[in-house]
Amino acid sequence: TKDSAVKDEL
Amino acid sequence: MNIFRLAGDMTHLFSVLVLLLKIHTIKSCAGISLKTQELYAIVFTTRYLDLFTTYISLYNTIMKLIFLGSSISIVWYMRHHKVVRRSYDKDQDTFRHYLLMLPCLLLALLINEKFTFLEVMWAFSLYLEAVAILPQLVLLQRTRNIDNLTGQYVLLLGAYRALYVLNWIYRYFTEENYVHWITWVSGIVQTLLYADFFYYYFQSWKNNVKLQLPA
Repeated sequence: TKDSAVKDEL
Repeated sequence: MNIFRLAGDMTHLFSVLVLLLKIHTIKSCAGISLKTQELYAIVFTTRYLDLFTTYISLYNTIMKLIFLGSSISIVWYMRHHKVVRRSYDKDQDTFRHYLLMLPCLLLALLINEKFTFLEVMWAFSLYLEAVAILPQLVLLQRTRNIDNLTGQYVLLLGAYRALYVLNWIYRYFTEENYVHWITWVSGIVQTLLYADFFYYYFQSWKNNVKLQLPA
């Protein structure tokens, strides 16, 4: 799904 | 990484450096809210639990370690350093910050990207970060004389948040599958909390007078 984008922000 | 994200991270880093400079060289934490600093230490501890599970980049790992280490050491200095702690405005810094944590936890249990421990903690850290500046803003309003470093610290933190909003807009239009509703909504709420401070900061800068917030 769209919501599972990687959390690459701090 | 786009320019807004990098500039946002750098202003965040500078805000921490300004605070450490004040604490280390002037040996003072006057005007700084320990309540806000404690909340930030909790925010980074709960958000960066993925240090152990997900590797993103060396940059990402180093920045996470810097924000974790600096937030925890600032709290330590304000509580325990024999000189620094004397400058802490304890009587003015009365915001009941732990009361912010329960609603954030409940919200995180209800609204998260996935109902797992890491995801709930991640959502909690975002909700808590959105309101973590409140004790600091209340303290600023109570402090008669806001020194330059404290003003710059809050300005840099606000700039970091505003740049992250620009970064999200940029990423939304340039990347496929880039959607983070929880981050966006809590981030925008957080940025709006700085609007009032920005207004008075630029007024004082424009008129070349010392920053003072209305009571």
